[in-house]
Amino acid sequence: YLLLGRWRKKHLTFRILNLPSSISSYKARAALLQAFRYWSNVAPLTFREVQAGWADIRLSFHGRQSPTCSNTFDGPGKVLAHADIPELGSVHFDEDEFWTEGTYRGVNLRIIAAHELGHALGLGHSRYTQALMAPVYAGYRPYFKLHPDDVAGIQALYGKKTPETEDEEEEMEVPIVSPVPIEPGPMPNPCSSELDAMMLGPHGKTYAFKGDYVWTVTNTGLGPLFRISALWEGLPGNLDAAVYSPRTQWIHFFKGNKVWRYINFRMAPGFPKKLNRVEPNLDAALYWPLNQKVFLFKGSGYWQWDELAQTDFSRYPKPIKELFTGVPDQPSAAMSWRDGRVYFFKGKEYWRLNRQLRVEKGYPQNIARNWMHCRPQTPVTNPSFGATTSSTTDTTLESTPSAMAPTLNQEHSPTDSIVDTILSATD
Amino acid sequence: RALGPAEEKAAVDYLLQYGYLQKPLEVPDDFSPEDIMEALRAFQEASELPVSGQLDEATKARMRQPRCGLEDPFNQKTLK
Repeated sequence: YLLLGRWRKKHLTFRILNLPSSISSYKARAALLQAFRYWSNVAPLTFREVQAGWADIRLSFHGRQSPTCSNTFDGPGKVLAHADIPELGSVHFDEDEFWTEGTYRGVNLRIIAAHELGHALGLGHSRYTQALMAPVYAGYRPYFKLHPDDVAGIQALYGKKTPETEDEEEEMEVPIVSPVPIEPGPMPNPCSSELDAMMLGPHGKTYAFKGDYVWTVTNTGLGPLFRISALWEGLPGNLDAAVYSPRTQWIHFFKGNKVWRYINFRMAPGFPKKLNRVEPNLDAALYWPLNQKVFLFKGSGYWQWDELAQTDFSRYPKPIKELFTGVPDQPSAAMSWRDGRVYFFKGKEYWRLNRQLRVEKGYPQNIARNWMHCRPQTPVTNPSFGATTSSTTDTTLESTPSAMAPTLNQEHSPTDSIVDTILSATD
Repeated sequence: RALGPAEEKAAVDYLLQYGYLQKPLEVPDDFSPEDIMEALRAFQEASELPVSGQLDEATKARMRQPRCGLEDPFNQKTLK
């Protein structure tokens, strides 16, 4: 690596002045935000977006003419982008390139942006042709990550990312989550709302979705309600269904005729996609560990989907009642849970199914009482959890860490630090 | 095959633009063949190409690859 300069501060602001026309602004923004994360994941740097006024780092697109840059571009190909070294902060992309994301065609905006941000942070070109900071674009790589030489260079400038600096950043850090100007819907009451979706997510955490909000459900109480988009950036509220597959580590969210895929809290490139082989406006989804398939539900029918194989849906939807004995049509949510059973939720009730996918005796039961800890003050035995608790109707945060406390992957990004806050609070 | 003047000029422009050749302050632009060979060798080595000092097809192809507009610090002489 080569060091060309450095910023005297580590908490930088950035502003996106314009975007290319060859890619949706949503995807372009996601690509640029991810480009920042590559660096903030490995060095004690934070980047906060500002929508107006001055910013330390300013990203823009121009072509052969530019009122502000003497270094004009040369049309498609050849020079793709350039950037000034610290502490100047301008990062320019050639607007005549075919900027793309999630495909081998064109020029990948996320990778080029990460390279140029390397310059804007003080790195020169690397001798390693496979390093991000190599001068020549090495093409789209779906599971791109920084080369050790890139990491060594940025850490030579700003040091390693250590727990102390992460703690320090927690106070300082404003996540790279651009202020979504959409006003959230009304905050739901977990005790009286019909659920949009339920999901047993990564690290064994149970998530309940309603409107624009999500909360975790634990044996000892409910987590705080958070806006869905604060956790899963780019995901809308009022979801139809949510399902996590331990087989692929993918989380799929469904709404209308679209599907979103996340890995933990990061959207997979190329998503959201259009739902075109199953019906839109699904009711629920679940992953069944016994055959490692995802089941999608709508009305009285279901689809069985193998995430890793080309599934022939021509014989679907099939009647739910044929396979899930005793459950209602049009469920509002469904999930396979940690106890090896399958749960269906509808209205204020839920059904528990055994391993033969048959509803067990004594069901349906009340969701608010048995899942959402919404019960009268007097202590009751809770058949679902087998414990006697006397919780209140408001969401009390327990201090007892859950055995399933998640160990988020080491690469913390600002969004993950939001998650840290949630998960530690919840636990 | 002898190089056309346009090809040679394009190559010299590339080597100049990306820091493999240094525009000398005191003498006019034309570079000695040794300067150009040394610059080509530095570029070929950094590009993991056979180091010949000649402007061969592989070197010209590499020069056509899309890239970043900043200079490369790979010619120790110009880097100094």
